[in-house]
Amino acid sequence: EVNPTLDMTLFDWTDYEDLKPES
Amino acid sequence: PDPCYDETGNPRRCIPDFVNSAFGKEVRVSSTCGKPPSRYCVVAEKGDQRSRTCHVCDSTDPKKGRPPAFLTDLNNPHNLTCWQSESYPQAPQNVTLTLSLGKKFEVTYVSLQFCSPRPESMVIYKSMDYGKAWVPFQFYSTQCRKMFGKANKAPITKQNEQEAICTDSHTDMHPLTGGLIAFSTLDGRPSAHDFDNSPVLQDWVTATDIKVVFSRLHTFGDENEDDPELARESYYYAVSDLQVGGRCKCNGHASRCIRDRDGHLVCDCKHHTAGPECDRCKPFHYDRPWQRATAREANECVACNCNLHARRCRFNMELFKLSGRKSGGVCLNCRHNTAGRHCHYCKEGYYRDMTKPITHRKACKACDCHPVGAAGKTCNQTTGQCPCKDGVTGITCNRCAKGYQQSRSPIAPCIKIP
Repeated sequence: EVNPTLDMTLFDWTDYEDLKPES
Repeated sequence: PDPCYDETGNPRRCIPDFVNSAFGKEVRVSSTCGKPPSRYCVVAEKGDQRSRTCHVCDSTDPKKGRPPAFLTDLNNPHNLTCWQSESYPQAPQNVTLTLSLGKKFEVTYVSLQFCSPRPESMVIYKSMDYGKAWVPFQFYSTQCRKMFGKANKAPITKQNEQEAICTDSHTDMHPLTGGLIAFSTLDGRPSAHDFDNSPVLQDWVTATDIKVVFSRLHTFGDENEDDPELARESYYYAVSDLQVGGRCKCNGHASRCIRDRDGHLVCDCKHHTAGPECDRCKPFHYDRPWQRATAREANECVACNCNLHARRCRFNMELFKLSGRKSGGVCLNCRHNTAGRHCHYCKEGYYRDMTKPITHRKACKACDCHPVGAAGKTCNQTTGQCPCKDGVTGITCNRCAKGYQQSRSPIAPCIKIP
């Protein structure tokens, strides 16, 4: 069984703002 | 049928017709009689007796004018029309005839038919740059060494094929009228039989302009005797026909020359060539270097292979040599996300959709790698598989693999389920 698509909203972007894809 | 292609459509050498390229063209002359009206006398000989019949040259009278247009008009032997210089233009005063051919021609002969006695000395020059520089084609003189510093009838060898020689042939004063001077550009030149393979002779016969300089008159030596005026009125240059035989130069890639929009004479180029003399390849046909056509090989220009993804290309000699002299074209500005010499693969960030031919404008699809799940943006060129981070799966790396769950860290988006 494979998990569904990665949910971008679940990530904690606090330390990775520069990695965050443009919405 | 187009002479530049055979019956099966394959290219073959083609050349324009042989013509008298002087016919109907304007000749610029440095001297013409009749302005103001002047007397001239025609000498005739009967045995030892010499007689003179005198006439008037008058440029304002159509029946008495002898304009330069008569040099290149229809040459009817039953009604000869002659251009004529002013009388007694003796050295150092030369008389010149200059003819512009309008483009490059491969000249086979230059001939002059005289109404007066032939000159004692004259030179035929050619220009290859529309009259900026002149090079001698042939010298004529009864005294080659004295007049031009050249030996009479010097031999032409392979080493000096592009050199004008001097000859005393055709310089006899007789006949007093109707004499001919004909210069054959290839006559006596060793490589003439192998003209196709002789760039030296191909260059030698090329001309845009022809100039004839009459340097010295023949006289009977009576111009300083009892009646010098009458004698001098008998000495002038008069020519009924100037011919320049040759072919419009198209390097074997056109069968005719035509007028372009500006009225200039240009070759009607085939074999994917371009330029006034078909002397280069037309845009996008740079897969091999331009070459003149030969009897054996048309040497047509070949289009670059860009799989319909580029409109421009350039030639690279190194690649051409590496390919065994087959292909040297390099495509420029590959579109539709393609890359490479022939736009034959997908550029970074795209992969090949194998369901479509490479020539299809959608042959390359975006990798679309997941911004968090993928370790990079470049996918496998053939499968489209993005490089996934640990625990991530899917073509675009957008899911957690079995036994993994989504974390809150975008650096390690999938962690092993404890």
